[in-house]
Amino acid sequence: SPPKEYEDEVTFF
Amino acid sequence: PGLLEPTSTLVRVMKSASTLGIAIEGGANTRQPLPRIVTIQRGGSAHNCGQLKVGQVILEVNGLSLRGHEHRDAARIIAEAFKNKEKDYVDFLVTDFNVAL
Repeated sequence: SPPKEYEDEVTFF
Repeated sequence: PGLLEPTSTLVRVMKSASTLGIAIEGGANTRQPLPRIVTIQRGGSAHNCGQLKVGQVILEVNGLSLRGHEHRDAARIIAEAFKNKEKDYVDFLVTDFNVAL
């Protein structure tokens, strides 16, 4: 299946 | 290296501050299939190290490939590497080329 719509998920450490 | 062999760099980040001080985006099943560094915070361990750069893609953490790991899973691996008290460093294998290798 094609990639999902790009998710703007960002994680800070 | 040839055109299809982007260079990768092993960067050892000493745990010199209480935070790692990076932010990542991407992960498996997104358009950025391996996590990319989007922020390096001043004063964090990564900034103190001086060798990680915004835009680099993280291929491995302590020898563990991030390929196939979705964002939260990759984030957990990085967080656990920093929390792990058995090591006073985290090894990152990074590349400046934004590819999935």
